[in-house]
Amino acid sequence: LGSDLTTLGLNLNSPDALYATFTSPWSENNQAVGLIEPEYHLPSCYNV
Amino acid sequence: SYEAAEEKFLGKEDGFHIQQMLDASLQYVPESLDAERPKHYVPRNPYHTSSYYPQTPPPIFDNPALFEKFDIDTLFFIFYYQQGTYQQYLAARELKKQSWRFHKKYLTWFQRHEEPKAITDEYEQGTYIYFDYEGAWCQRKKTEFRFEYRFLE
Amino acid sequence: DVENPGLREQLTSFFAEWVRVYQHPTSNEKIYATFIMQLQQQGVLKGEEISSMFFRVCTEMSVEHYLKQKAASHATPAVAYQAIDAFSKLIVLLVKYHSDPDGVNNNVAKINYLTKILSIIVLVLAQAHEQRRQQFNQKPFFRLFSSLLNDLNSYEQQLQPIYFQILTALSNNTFHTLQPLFFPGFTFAWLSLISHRLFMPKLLLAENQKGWPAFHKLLICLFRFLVPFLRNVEMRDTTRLLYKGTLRVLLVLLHDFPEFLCDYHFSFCDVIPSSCIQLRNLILSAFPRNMRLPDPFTPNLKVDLLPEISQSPRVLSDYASALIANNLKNDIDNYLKTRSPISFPLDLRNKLMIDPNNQSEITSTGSKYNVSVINALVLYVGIQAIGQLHNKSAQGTPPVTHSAPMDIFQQLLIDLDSEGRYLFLSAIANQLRYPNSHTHYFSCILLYLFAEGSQEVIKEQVTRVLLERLIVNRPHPWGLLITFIELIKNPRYNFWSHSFTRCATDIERLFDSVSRSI
Repeated sequence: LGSDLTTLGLNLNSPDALYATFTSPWSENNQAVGLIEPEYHLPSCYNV
Repeated sequence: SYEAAEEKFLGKEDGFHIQQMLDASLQYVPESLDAERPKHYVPRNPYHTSSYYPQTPPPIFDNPALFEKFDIDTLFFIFYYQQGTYQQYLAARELKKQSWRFHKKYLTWFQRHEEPKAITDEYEQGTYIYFDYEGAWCQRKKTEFRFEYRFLE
Repeated sequence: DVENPGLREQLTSFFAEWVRVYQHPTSNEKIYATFIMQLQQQGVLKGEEISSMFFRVCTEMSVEHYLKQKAASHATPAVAYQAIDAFSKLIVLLVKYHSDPDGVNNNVAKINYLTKILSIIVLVLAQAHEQRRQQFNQKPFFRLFSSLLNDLNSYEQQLQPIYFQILTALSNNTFHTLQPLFFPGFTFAWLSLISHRLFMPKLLLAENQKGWPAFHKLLICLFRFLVPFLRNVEMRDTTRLLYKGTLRVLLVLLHDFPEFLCDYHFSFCDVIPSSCIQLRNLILSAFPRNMRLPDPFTPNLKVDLLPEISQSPRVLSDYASALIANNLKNDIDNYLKTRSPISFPLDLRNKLMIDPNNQSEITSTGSKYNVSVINALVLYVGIQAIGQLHNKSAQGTPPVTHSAPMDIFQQLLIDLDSEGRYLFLSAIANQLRYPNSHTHYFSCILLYLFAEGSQEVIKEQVTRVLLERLIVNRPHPWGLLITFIELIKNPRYNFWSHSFTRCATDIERLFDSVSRSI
């Protein structure tokens, strides 16, 4: 019968993309946003 | 080839070997910590200070809202002394919000002191404030300065 | 002579020096560039042999450093990974500064250079995997690729012209080579890497979906590896963990990239064992984000009046290739065009079976039928039939029924045994997805086959194929729901009069509960 897929630690109702905070297929809780920094880019000229 | 490998795998002896390797690898399943962004500098033997001296920036410094509260000097300090970090990115973003513009040739930030005297497609010219990060670590006024847009980050 | 110990020692000292440079708190790009210049001047990066040896030494040294640090248990991951992180940074900087010696095309030179370094890392991993067997530790290699993804991402702007090629080099060369079937001891690391937030999304978000084929190939590798484990219902801890990890990755794809699952549904369902009903439903439930699905429970929902119902879904899978063998595709084309020779549908059954002498294939597929040929036949004939219907629709809508495609479908139902019929009906049910012309056509076909089924067992099997997909945990594809609702509600099918709906109390209870929930 499969399993209840809402218990895999992903917020399936999230309005935002899940991939940005997806830390690992093995993690029971992929919403630990604190673990990873959000996506950002530093222009090379900021390297002073 | 793929088919040959699959043939081998689905054959009994290799299926068993693969199951064994898979079971054995369970002890080394990567965790989130293993995928963290590489730490550029990690003290090999950190000096054990009191716990109230944080060893890494507290998570609050990842919060963009905090940067709105910093004064301009702090933003410049983070920008020039926390290079390559998310904090530098947040400081630059806040500086831009406060109408500072990064000059790619002089590697510093400029702000209009008054409405420019001339604005063309290539540049604008007038009196600006800029941040002197190499000299006296202060803001200086520059008159008759031409900010060429090709140098605008 | 790259094996001589003196050289190895010297290369080791260069790498150790680099780790110190990387580690130093005041190091910056200028210092990095100076160090790389020195490496260049020492000739370490010049010769093909010596530079390959250098990267091999860096890989082995950084992995060894990790293993030693971990053995000395006090080491934190950050400390244990220092040499690996340093190596990752060195690779990215070398690629960034690399230029074509002939000055022709620096971008191509950079990609070739990175591909070479990656292949050396793969060779070191392969040797460790082969030699250490159950003691092989996937973590240092995982960290090396994960740090590479992080460092490459930090230089994305400077590497922009070739960034997509870097991702496809990682995908097609490195990760495809390191797939679980070839390196089972690296499986968990591999799935973490291909679903990494700095890899999978970047590949799938590349403009014009140009990264989709590469990721599709990796996902097929995963499913093909899982097949033997998933076919047995009971799972061991490892397989269960691997399966849950797969579900998580698919849920991220379903949530963020549903169109990717929509367009490749055929090849994914072609590989997934028919026992993995929820896994297959997950893929078949995907629908384009710009589409609003009408509530299947809407009373008197007129499916055939939905605007999307006449639109053909995009199928990126190469669904016809399985029909090329034995000239089957040409025979089908010929019959669909001329409805002759009349013997064609009668001979079809044998063409769907695996050669009885090929026992190993029968063992590996777990069936005497060639499931891929059945899946391809159903979709191919269906698509041709939809095309014929659209062409003829100008002259009034001929019934779906008396047509060459229907000859094929009905003859198969008569000729196949229960296993064959189940696989055939499953292939049809795999097309019941979001509102589109395939869903509509195959839903009509399934209901028609139910109504016209000469034997009770056919009706039972049509019902079973639908029901087993409904009683599993969500998600359920929209097309599946509207087909089953139609079956049990429309008096034309006289569903409840069939004895099999009451063949056992728990079955009767099941039907009651499903029909109530529906």
